[in-house]
Amino acid sequence: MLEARLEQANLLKKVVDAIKDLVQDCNFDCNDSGIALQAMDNSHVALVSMMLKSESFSPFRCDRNIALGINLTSLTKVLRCAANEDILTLKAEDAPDVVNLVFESAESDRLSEYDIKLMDIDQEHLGIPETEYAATISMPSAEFQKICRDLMALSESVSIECTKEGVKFACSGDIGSGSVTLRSHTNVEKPQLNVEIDLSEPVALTFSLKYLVNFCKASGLSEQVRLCLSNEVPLLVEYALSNNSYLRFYLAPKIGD
Amino acid sequence: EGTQSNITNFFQGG
Repeated sequence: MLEARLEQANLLKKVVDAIKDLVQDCNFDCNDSGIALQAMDNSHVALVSMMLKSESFSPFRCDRNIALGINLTSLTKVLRCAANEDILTLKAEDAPDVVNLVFESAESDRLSEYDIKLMDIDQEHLGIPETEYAATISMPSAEFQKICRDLMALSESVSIECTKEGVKFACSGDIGSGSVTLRSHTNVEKPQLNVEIDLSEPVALTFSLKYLVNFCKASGLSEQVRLCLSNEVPLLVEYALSNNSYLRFYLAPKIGD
Repeated sequence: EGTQSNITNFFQGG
């Protein structure tokens, strides 16, 4: 059986909120290392990969592998019933029909309990190769969100060009063009504002802004976001969570003219 | 602007 207790319901609320517009029905794959999710969007352009390690829960118990097929709209409805600071416990039997969610207030004696019916989801699981990326950029997640939103006002696509000079986000559309360039920057007092660029060779790729803006819904999960790029492979956008847990998005590039 | 590629062109099913 599965029993996984989260100190704050807020973490799961934010994760589900960040991915629910991209993917609808997902298997939450539970095993002794934690709870994982991998799902593509309907058009097969983007891939979501979430890992909540067992260390992110206390306690965590999962005796055998269980796939919980959950509709994210249903999960969102139930998670709305939890206060952000509630303790959240997920429970399921070994061959479950439902997943049980218990919300407990740490400050009062309230205990809420909900069951969500599970679905049989036949999802293609993709193997994501280990990649040595040519460029890795760590930057404030709010800054990345603003750049994507700003450029989307002008164009559907953004080119991300990384050289030793810095990283340039550029777009052009019907009304004109725009760009934002960032250089490496260290703020000793506020390290969450750092921009770090690690480059082994120059990279230039073009991506759909609609998807990037969607990924940025995860900005509330982490002060920093990591962008990993290599020519002609999908972009990795990673929001690191505590205990080596993460929420990753992969986006296929636009190719050719 | 380029043509949007598909994520399954890069990551293999299995």
